[in-house]
Amino acid sequence: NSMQMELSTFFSKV
Amino acid sequence: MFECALIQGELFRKLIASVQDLVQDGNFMCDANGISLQGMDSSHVALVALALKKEGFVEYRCDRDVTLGINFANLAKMLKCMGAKDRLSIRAQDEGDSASFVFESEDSSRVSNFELKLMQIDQEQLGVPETQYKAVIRMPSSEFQRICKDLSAIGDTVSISVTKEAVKFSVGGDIGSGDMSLRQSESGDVDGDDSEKVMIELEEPVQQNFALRYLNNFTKATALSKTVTLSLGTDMPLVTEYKMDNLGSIRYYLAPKIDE
Repeated sequence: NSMQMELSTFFSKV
Repeated sequence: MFECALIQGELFRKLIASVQDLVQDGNFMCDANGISLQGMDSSHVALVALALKKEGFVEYRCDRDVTLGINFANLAKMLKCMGAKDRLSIRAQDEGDSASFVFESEDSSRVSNFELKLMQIDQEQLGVPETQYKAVIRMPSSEFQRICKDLSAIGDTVSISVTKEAVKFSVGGDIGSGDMSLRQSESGDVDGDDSEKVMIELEEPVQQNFALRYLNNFTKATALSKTVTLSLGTDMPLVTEYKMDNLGSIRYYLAPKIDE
């Protein structure tokens, strides 16, 4: 089973 | 005052079609160098980034930075009224609440004017760092589209694994499993069309899982470019990029699925 990651895990808000 | 014109208005229509299923609305940021747009899907899993260079336009003028908040479905309705070979001009006043879109046929016998109401869009922007990816694959965009479409009939997640020799797309579902591998094209093949080739640049082998639903969405941009570039790293979003000759590019970022 795999879990969908979100982009905020990798990219920071500007 | 912001003003730009494209000889092939059709390209702009294809660009909007490549964005509108992923994000409903967004801000076109126009400055002296060109137009950019960034938007995330509602679940914050995928991001689209559009970068259009002023050199790609036949006319380009931007006296002050302008932000055009646009609902893409509404813009698409207007762009539908554009002829396939029409020239497109876009104009906006600095503090205006609308933008004008003008379509002109090749022989100037038909001119269409549309005013699109602009929106105030408060959007989160993400900083996308410049990264060295472990694997970069360039392949025909139509091939990538076909693989994503066909595999999504079997499962909802694709595992992309890259070695020096090949890129493998694997899928599994209730009915069974399968994979499709594309081998790196022979480098000595000087006669072949470059856009037909599969090129792999590899620092180290990578394997990552991605939701096919989003990849299928990205392939709406297939009409914009003969080739697509996939960039992968370990525990990093996948970058799917379509480059348009001198106009710029559309990039899609997709967060991976991680094994629990």
